[in-house]
Amino acid sequence: ANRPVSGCALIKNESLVTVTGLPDRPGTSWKLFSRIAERNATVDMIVQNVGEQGKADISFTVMSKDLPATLEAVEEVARELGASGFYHEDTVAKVSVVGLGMAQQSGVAAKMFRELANAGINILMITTSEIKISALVSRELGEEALRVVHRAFELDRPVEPSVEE
Amino acid sequence: ANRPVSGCALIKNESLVTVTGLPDRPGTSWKLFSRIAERNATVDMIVQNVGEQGKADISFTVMSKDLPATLEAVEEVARELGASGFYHEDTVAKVSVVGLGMAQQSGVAAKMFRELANAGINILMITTSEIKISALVSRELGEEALRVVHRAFELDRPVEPSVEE
Ligand SMILES: C[C@@H](O)[C@H](N)C(=O)O
Ligand SMILES: C[C@@H](O)[C@H](N)C(=O)O
Repeated sequence: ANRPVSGCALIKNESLVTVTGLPDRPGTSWKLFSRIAERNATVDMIVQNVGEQGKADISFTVMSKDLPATLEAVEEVARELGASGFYHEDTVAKVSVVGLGMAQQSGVAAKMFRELANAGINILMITTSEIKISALVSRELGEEALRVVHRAFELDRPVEPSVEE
Repeated sequence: ANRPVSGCALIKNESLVTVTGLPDRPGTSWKLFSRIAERNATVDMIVQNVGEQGKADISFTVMSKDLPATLEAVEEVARELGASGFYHEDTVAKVSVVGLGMAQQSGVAAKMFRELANAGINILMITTSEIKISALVSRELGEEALRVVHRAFELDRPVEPSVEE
């Protein structure tokens, strides 16, 4: 059967960094991520929503082990660009569903979000591509989030549920 | 050679919808996307950054042809949930790079953002997955954005550069 979702996964060893009030002009993202790349920190999710009044917030996740180096880079860039501030959240987990047949993504997304809502799990951040939907939730709810999503999409075996510690 | 980026693409027939000040509690995302799915609108990118003071903004793109039905759904949900408001932007384009070897994504992201910055192209929204980085730019800069990214990653032929009108 051409199930829209072929697997799901949970990543628990990431930290979330948010930089607020960045100048919304060309060069900002380059400066931020090149400085982080120079310190060999591996960035996973990057999320920027549309800015307002010339300012934008950018959030991203890194491996928790790379957090100290990342925060040094972020502090420099936030100061140089005059950002409002930055903060990090260490107890997050990313739950994702993947599937090549997700063309009608709004149906799949709605279903995933329904399961998290019914389990009382708040979604902290969302990012998608054509074949994947990822939601950031608080870490202690990660296993529960994976369980309800796994059950909803009737997946007997998740795609290597990389529950990285 | 194991190039981190194997292709890039441009999508020009999307509209961006942003809903601001949504209640940041379980059920909000479900309500929004299930209502949109009921109207058979195809959602592409979904972006939510972390909220503040119990409110969060959610942006997403839909095919421009699905915009009227989408805005009806959004208006209902924004009213029912007491969102601050919503707006849409019709002249956007999504430029993406794809590559299985993107594990060190911060280096690839920094390079893509550098090219857009050097061309004076502002990034309106960012979303990523393990194998894809997408940036929303204003539509009249879409072709230029594709060109500079394509050149930077030395791609002789983009992956079906689906420049959909
Ligand atoms: C906020 C940031 O993305 C900025 N708009 C840039 O282009 O770099
Ligand atoms: C803002 C929205 O994502 C909300 N946190 C939810 O879980 O649905």
